[in-house]
Amino acid sequence: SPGSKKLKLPINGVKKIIAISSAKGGVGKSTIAVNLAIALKKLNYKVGILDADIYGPSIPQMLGVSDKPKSEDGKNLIPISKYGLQCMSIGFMVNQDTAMIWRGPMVISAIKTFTTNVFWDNLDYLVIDLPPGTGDALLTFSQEIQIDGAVVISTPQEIALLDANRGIKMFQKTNVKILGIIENMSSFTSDDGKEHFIFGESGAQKMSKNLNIDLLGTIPIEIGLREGADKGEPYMEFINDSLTSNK
Amino acid sequence: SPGSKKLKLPINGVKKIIAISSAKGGVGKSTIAVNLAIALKKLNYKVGILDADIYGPSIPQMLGVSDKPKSEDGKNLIPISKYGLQCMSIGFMVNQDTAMIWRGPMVISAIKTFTTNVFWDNLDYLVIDLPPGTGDALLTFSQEIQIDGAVVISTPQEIALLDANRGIKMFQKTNVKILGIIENMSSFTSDDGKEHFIFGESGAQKMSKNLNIDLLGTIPIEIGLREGADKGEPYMEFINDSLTSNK
Ligand SMILES: Nc1ncnc2c1ncn2[C@@H]1O[C@H](COP(=O)(O)OP(=O)(O)O)[C@@H](O)[C@H]1O
Ligand SMILES: Nc1ncnc2c1ncn2[C@@H]1O[C@H](COP(=O)(O)OP(=O)(O)O)[C@@H](O)[C@H]1O
Repeated sequence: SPGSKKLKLPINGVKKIIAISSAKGGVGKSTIAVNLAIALKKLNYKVGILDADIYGPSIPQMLGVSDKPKSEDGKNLIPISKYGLQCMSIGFMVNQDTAMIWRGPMVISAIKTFTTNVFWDNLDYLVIDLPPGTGDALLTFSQEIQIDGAVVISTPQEIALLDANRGIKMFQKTNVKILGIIENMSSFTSDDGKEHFIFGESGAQKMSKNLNIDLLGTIPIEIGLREGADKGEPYMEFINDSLTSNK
Repeated sequence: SPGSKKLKLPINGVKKIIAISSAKGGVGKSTIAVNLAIALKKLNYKVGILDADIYGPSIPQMLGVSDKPKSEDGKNLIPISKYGLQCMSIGFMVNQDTAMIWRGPMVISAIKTFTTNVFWDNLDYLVIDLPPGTGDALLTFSQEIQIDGAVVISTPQEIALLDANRGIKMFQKTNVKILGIIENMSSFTSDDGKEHFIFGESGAQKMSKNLNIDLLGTIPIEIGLREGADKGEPYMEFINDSLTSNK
C-alpha cells in the first residue's frame, strides 16, 4: 500500500534532500531544479543534483555535460562536477537519443543504483529532479528515500493545477513533507510593457490557499531561462541578481 | 524485446487509429488530440477520443465531462458522447484529485480494459491521447495495438526535441508508422504585432529535415486554446476557421 510505514533510507554523503516535483510534465521542473541548485551553491552550500527523470533526463543538456561518470570499484559511481555542483543523471549513461523503454522493475533497479551507489561528497543539499507523473518511478522514490522536503512546481492553468493536486495527494499518502508550491510561467511581458497571462493567472495562489500550502514564489516567463537550458548554461549561474530572492 | 513481432490487435468498432504522442509532457499533446478530433468530426467523420494518459488524464476537463461511463453487462463500457465525439478516459472513473499511484502491471491491465472492453460505435477514426514518457504505458500501447499512424507533438526548443527524438526512436523500434511532427507553441504575437519566440524558433522544422519526417504544421501560442481547455470548451468547436487547414 502506498502509505506503508517502510523505513525510509537516507542517501550516503548527503545531509538534506530537497525533491523538485510536478505531476505534469513541461511546467519547468528541471529548469527550476537546476537553477535552485545553483542558487544554493551561490549561498556557499555544498550542493548536488540528481536527475531521476528516467524517461526524459534533461539535466545533462541543461548543464552542458557530456562526460560519462567514472567508477573506481566498478560498482559505485563518482558524480560529475559542473558549475560547482556534483551531478548525476541516467542521461550520462546513455546516448541522448536512446529511448528508455523500461518496464516497472527495471525502473526500480535504476533508482536503487542512484540512491545507494553514488559517492556524494559531504553534501549539504541534494536537489532531486523527480520524474513527472505518479507512476512507478515516483512511488519508489517517495516510499524508499528519506526526502526532507518536496517543492511542487505548477503553471497557473486549471489543467496543470489538477495534476499538481494529484501529485500533492500522492506525497501526503507517502508521508513526504511539502515545503511549498512554486508557480512558474506566471506571465509574459512583451516589449510594450504589457503583461500577458498566457497560461492563466494566479492559479497556484488560489491552490496554495485551498490546500494550506505555502506559495514559495512565482517565476515569470523569461526567455533567458529557456535559452540557458538549451545552451547548457544555467540562467542563475550567469546573472547577478537573485531570482530566488523570493524563495 | 521492444521490437518483437507480436501480433498487434485492432480495436473493435474502429476503422483507423491515430495516436497523438509526445515523449515530453506539457507540449500540448492533449490540447492537440482534442482539437484534432473535433476537426475530424467537422469533416463529417465518426470520431472517438481515448485518453490513455493514465497518470494525468486531462480529456475529461478539456471536454467538460463529469459523467461516469455506463455499462450494460458489467464488463464493457459505453463511451460518453460530447461535442459529437465518443469519449473514454481513466479520468471518468476516478475523482479528479485521485493520484493514480500505479505499478507497471496495474497500468497494463488498465490499458487492456480500454482497448478490449469499450463499445466504440462504428468509428472512422479513434484519436488516442498517449501517455507521455517512454515507459510501461506507452510501450504496452505500441506493442499491443494496431496503431495506423502516430503524430508526434513538440515545442521548438532543444530540450523538447531531445525528448521527441527519443519518442520517435521508440516508435521505430516498435514498428509504429509516424505520420509526422506538429510544432506547437511556435511563437507568441503580442498586441504590438511583435512575434516572440519564447520557446525557440523552427526547432521542429530542423528535426523534420534531419529525421526525414513530415512537418504537418506549426501552431502558435493562442490564449484561446488554453482558455478553452480550462473551461471544457475546445477551441476548434467554437471557432469558424480551421486551425487544422495546414494538417
Ligand atoms: N520561467 C520560464 N520562462 C521561460 N521558459 C521556461 C521557464 N521555465 C521553463 N522554461 C522552458 O520550458 C521548457 C520546459 O521546462 P522543463 O524544465 O523542461 O520542464 P519539466 O522539467 O517540468 O518537463 C524548457 O524548454 C524550459 O527552458
Ligand atoms: N498553442 C497553444 N497555445 C496556448 N496554450 C496552449 C497551446 N497548446 C497547449 N496549450 C496549453 O498548454 C498547457 C499544456 O498543454 P497540454 O495539452 O496539457 O499538454 P500535454 O498533453 O502535452 O501535457 C495547457 O494548459 C494548454 O491549454
